[in-house]
Amino acid sequence: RGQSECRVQSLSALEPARRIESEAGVTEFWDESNEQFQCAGRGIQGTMIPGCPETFQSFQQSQEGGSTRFNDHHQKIQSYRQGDIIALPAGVAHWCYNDGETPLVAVSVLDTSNYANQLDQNPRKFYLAGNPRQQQQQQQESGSSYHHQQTQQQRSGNNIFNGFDVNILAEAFGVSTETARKLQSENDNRGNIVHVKNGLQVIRPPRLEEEERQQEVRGN
Amino acid sequence: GLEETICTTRLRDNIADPSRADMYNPKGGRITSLNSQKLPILSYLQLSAERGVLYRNAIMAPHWNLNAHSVIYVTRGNGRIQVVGNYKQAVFDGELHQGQLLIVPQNFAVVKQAGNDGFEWVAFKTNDNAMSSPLAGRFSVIRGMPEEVLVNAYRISRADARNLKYNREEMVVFGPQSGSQERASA
Repeated sequence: RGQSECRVQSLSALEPARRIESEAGVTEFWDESNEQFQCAGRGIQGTMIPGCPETFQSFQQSQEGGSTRFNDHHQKIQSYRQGDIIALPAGVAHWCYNDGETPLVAVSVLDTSNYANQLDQNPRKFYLAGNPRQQQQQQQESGSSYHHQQTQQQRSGNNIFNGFDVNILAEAFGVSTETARKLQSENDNRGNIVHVKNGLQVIRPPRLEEEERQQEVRGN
Repeated sequence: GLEETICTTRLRDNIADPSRADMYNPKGGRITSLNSQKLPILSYLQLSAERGVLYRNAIMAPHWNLNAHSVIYVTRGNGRIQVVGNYKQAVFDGELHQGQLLIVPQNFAVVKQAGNDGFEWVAFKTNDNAMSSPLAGRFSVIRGMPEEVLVNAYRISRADARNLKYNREEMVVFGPQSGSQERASA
């Protein structure tokens, strides 16, 4: 399927395509060829696992002496596209970015009964950036029937830096209090999905098709 | 052969000895951890321990525990501790003194700053191989992210993103930093 085919205008709840009743239970199957499952877009994703090295490095070459200067380094970035499954270990931080031409649609399955979870069965999101609280307050105003659920969402939306004292944050990071305040994202109303102007320029190896294209250009 | 393993297994270890510290910063202090890799009997108990010593005004990097709760017992000195969950206010923000105990739930972020007399504690963690993820410092989650992600996520300049990533070269125990603001703006 070409990228141009991926036009998901609206999503709808799907009924299972097949249902098999057995003696002691039921199995339901969904149609994997449905457009909603096909058009998932593509993206890149970074998972920060404690103790893992920053193996993706970039260097800048100075024009004068030809010497190389260290630019940035970070942990591994992985590409994914429709049909891929991404498994994230419990408790690690991650981010993702849509680098495709179509909306990126992903379904998350949270395993709260995993071996590592010693808290209760309520899924909790701990944001490292963003401040989705305000966005959810607006939702709360628009309807009262989901009040309890919305309140829970509102409580679970804040950036964890928000609760720390700004002076301790500044000292811990060795930055100014102004920068530490930006970490808290208090006046940031963009929510937890933000637009990146001019695309996200990160160090990463090319995708297979990109590499093939580059090799064709370089060919004799 | 199990009874032989049980009968001969080591039951005791010392985490107070400074020479056995896992992380040491002469300006900040030291951390010694004990898990089932060092003391295998702990795998039966599903527990591990951490001994921390922070010198005057030093900071332990803000971090969260990935797979364990932590029970902190203060053995000497005093320090300010903040514990933050997934909502705006800190769930704990106060001074801890010798003899006091504080529980830090799994995934909640915590930062410790020693007072004028320093701060010493022992923490019991409810996993025999407890892991934590620092938010600042050389092993931090912020350092593991691309600069460009920080620039866009926090709406900061490239220079600020670089400061966030690289200003703290220490691992998890930070010495007091009097001139941090001047350095950041330089």
